[in-house]
Amino acid sequence: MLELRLVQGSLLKKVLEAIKDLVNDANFDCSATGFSLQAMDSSHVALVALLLRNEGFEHYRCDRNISMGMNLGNMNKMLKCAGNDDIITLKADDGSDTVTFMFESPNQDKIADFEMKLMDIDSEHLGIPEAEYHAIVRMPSAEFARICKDLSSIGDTVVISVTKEGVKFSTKGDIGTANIVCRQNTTVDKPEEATVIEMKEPVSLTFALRYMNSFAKATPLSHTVTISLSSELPVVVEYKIEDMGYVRFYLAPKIEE
Amino acid sequence: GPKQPAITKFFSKL
Repeated sequence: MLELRLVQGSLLKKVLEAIKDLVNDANFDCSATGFSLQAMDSSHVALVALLLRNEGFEHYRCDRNISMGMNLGNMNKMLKCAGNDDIITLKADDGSDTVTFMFESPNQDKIADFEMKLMDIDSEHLGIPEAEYHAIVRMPSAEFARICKDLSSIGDTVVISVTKEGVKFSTKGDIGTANIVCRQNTTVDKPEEATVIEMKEPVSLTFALRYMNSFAKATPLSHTVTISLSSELPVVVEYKIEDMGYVRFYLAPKIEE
Repeated sequence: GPKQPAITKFFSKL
């Protein structure tokens, strides 16, 4: 028996909006500690890892570990029927081939349940090793989204370089080149507006902008984004979900032959 | 230009 009641149902709606274009089908894994997902995009270049910890739910019951295969497009269709202020409850019986999403309006005057068919998904789970990152950049998520969108109108790839001067996002295309440098800036009114750069070593990596723009769909989940870089390792683009967990995107760098 | 490797080149299957 599985029953997860999320008072801030809009969080789940935002999570689906963030990942549905990157991943078609995925297994949601539910255990006593939380609700999680790990999935690769169809071309196996990027990986998304989601964690929603049990303590973030108002009610969390998961009698035994269960993996539920869902088509994220279909799941998104169902979650779009929930209001932004609705409480969302996920329910599944042991051995059932369906999951039920229950939506309750804040004043309990409307209760809806949507039952969705589960699917068998043969997915590979990857082991993500602990890594020491050469540079970690924390910046406003909206700023990062803006940079990726702007650069993708010029080129297809972004070079992200961290030096003691700051973090530089560069691209080039047929019409010309673009460079955007963000310096560390902690003298801001609110902590979420800060740009903080922790650098152990300078690092410079090249990534496909198409994926970065896809990751930026998680912007509504968090005011800040954390970008962790090490040479010859996938970048980690992390959006923390307040009091609950995170959505992390991993993207393999492009490598010179 | 640079080549795009798969993420599985960096992370091993469990």
